[in-house]
Amino acid sequence: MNLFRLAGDVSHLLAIIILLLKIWRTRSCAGISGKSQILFALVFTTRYLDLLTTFISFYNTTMKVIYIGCSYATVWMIYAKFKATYDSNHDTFRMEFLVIPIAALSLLVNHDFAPLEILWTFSIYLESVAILPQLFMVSKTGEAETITSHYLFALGLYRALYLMNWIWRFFAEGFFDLIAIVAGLVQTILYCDFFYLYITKVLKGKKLSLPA
Amino acid sequence: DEDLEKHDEL
Repeated sequence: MNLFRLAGDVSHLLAIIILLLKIWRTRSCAGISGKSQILFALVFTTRYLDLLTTFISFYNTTMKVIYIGCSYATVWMIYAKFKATYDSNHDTFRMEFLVIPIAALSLLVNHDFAPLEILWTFSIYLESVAILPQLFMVSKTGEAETITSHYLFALGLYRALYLMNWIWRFFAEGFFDLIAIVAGLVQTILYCDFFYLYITKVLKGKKLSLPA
Repeated sequence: DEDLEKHDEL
């Protein structure tokens, strides 16, 4: 465990909690893509199946359980508890356009052709693009609430910090996982445009709105 | 490779 990885995990946790609290306290999931949240629930479920087979550390297990639990709680709030506030008209990204090609890719490009390994690979590839329905929704409506922007920033920052963790691990331990690195790069690049808007607008106290 | 069988990151 190095500082980049810890900071990445904390950033990830913060993003998940910001989103949960935003929905819970405003009693509304307006502006949030339920589809991205379903994809994230699928990411955590397929990646953390090793909870049942492998014990890595107390920290590892605890974080996994929190991520999965919060992820399902978020989906439940969007599709059940606060369903009336869910903006489905603007959440029109087709999930199958991501899930099907990624399922195929994870069968073709993986470290080992074994069920758990393929599901892990699927989760890594899917995570890299799972935010697309949310970004699509923001670009469609042309704006995002400030709290939603904070959520997106923390979520994007997490993988960027993991990239630094992988550079660190390569030099410190000789460890590298090409699947995770390439997917992590793709994931971080998808956020770059948003990072730019966040820094130039939200951090200066303005609401995130896109030029018409 | 044992490291890959055991994914220790989140």
